[in-house]
Amino acid sequence: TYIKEIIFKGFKSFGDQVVSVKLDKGFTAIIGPNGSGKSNIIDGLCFSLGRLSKKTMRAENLKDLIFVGTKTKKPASSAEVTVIFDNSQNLFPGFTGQDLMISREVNDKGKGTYRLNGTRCTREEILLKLALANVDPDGFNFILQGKIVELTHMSPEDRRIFIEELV
Amino acid sequence: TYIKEIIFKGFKSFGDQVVSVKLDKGFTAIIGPNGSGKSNIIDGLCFSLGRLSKKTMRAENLKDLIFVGTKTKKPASSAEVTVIFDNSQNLFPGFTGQDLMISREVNDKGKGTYRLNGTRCTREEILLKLALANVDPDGFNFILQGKIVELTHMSPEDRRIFIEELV
Amino acid sequence: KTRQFMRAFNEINLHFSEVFTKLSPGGISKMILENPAKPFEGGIVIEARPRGKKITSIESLSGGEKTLVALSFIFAVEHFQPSPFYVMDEIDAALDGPNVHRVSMVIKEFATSSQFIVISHREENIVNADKIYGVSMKDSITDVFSIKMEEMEVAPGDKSMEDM
Amino acid sequence: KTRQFMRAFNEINLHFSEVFTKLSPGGISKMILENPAKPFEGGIVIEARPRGKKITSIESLSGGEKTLVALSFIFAVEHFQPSPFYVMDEIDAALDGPNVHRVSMVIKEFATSSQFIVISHREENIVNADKIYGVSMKDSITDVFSIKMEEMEVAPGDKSMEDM
Ligand SMILES: Nc1ncnc2c1ncn2[C@@H]1O[C@H](COP(=O)(O)OP(=O)(O)OP(=O)(O)O)[C@@H](O)[C@H]1O
Ligand SMILES: Nc1ncnc2c1ncn2[C@@H]1O[C@H](COP(=O)(O)OP(=O)(O)OP(=O)(O)O)[C@@H](O)[C@H]1O
Ligand SMILES: [Mg+2]
Ligand SMILES: [Mg+2]
Repeated sequence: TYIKEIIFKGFKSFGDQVVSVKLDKGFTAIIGPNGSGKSNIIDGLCFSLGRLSKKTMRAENLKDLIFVGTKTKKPASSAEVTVIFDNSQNLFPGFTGQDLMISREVNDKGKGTYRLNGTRCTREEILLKLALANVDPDGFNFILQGKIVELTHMSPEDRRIFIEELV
Repeated sequence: TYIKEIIFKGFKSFGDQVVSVKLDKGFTAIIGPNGSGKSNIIDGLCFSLGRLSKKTMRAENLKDLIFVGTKTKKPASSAEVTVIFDNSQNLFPGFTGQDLMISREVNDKGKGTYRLNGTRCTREEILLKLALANVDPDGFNFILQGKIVELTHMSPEDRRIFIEELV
Repeated sequence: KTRQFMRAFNEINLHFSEVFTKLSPGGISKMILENPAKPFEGGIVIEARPRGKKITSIESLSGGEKTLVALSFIFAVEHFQPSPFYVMDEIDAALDGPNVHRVSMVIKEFATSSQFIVISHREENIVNADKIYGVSMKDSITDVFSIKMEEMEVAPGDKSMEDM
Repeated sequence: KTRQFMRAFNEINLHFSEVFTKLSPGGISKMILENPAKPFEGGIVIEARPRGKKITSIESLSGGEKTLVALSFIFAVEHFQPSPFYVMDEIDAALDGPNVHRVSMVIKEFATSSQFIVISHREENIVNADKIYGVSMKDSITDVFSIKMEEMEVAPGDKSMEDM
């Protein structure tokens, strides 16, 4: 599988509108000036896949992920990110013939919702589906900004445990 | 005052020989490939000014600062770094007419020595001289590799304490 | 269970050395079990030696060298148990030009089997991408748009991006 | 004592805003006392707002924006109580081209009163230096040598350095 599309609404700097980022297999580069929103795309991806650690998404509370508005635009009342995984290989049985759509929303009361192809579900159900694809929202396949050098500072125990958990 | 010269002998990647880096006032850039020794120059400067934290010089023990040798060269038996401060403004009375030369050496037994213009002295005496120039080996005027973003993560208390200590 | 672990360890170790030598030509690296007889009672230590240098602790390697070691480890694990996608946010920040290029070539190689989403300011990396997305602030809101490789004349994040 | 602190705080605050606006044009930043009535019973919070954006916590700023805030703070303190020298090791790692240039110009400005020793891989920074030192491995030992600005055709740390 691969990520076909990430859709943002009201999330961080994406404004109170729908922004769609279509992706392909292979090597995609994301470029742009400082502060334009590149890492926010990644935060959105982590958020939608059920990442719990707000700190790693640079938010103190989940509500900080909601677009705060600009000089000319009002804040959003909720933040939602949807990730679409390709299912052409039927890696996700139960969704045969369609792609897997994972959605997560948080409103300004701090209340959160997960959806699987439009149907409300729990975070655990999301994680189960992701596990079929060997995807983990806290996985090592996410190297966040500033974190690459830290990998060499892993303790020997943690490194062994990491490999243990792979098998 | 300003740093006129930094002299390395047996220190980290500088080999068991004397390497001199002459500096001028103003804006000096140091460039080169990864792993060539740029940050080691800074480690040497910190070392000679009496920095105690080995971790910030990427050494577990002081002995790790001694050149370990290469495929073709033997290790050094000690590491020494000398820093020469301009004294043309007589900022360091007691050294009138000459520059201030601070030297620090550590040998492979882990034994350390400080020298002021060739004469052995204590680390405290070095710090007193440096204080005349408002220089502190652990000061904020050293922004080490990877550390600039950390500055924004200072707690509000630490930031206030920092300004308190300036006055 | 130990046999499973050792099989994974040995295979990852093999790829770890392979990739490191690609990123740091003439360099040697390996993972070492602290307790080879009883692996689960010790950890895994990494040794890395760039060409011509003698082994120093991984701690005393430079920022760029540490980046190459970390990436070699990630790619080695990828070889053993691929993830469908990888996200790399400015992993080339500490690298000099030639190393950015080498890392980019390894990403390109692994991108034939996994999806790589790579944020970068470095031209030597971006030019190897199959697809480029530009991100900029429009009325202080993030705008995302496709960029054709031919439009990429200047180092990105530079003047060309500011004009957009 | 409080008066001394307030005088330092206000002066540094002034320079902090000045320098930040130089580095982030149209941006506004300030330091705020958590307890203005009793400064020593609270800390100092930083607020920074790039042009057009609304205040978000300093935590949610981007890597490049945080770098500019941190540098503004350092330069503001420099203004108030200069150190004879400053060491900056790859402070431009997270910056895009235009921001590297702005930071470099501010270094140049402050370098008239303090000595700046700056390690960098970024051409837009290095070209502003008064003096350039090249560092390379020769027989696996560090060699340091002077470089004339005219020799600097290619981005350093790039092909030109590898040929040396
Ligand atoms: N809830 C929010 N509402 C509006 N804007 C926000 C919100 N949270 C964060 N931002 C803005 O997003 C910007 C940071 O975006 P991001 O980290 O994605 O930048 P970036 O493109 O990765 O930059 P860099 O190249 O410096 O890493 C900041 O300017 C911040 O103010
Ligand atoms: N005691 C020692 N003896 C010999 N070599 C050493 C010693 N300690 C460290 N080194 C070597 O110094 C090198 C690191 O140098 P340094 O950190 O100065 O590189 P750098 O030029 O700053 O690189 P980068 O651009 O990646 O930050 C490493 O390859 C390390 O093996
Ligand atoms: Mg970023
Ligand atoms: Mg370095």
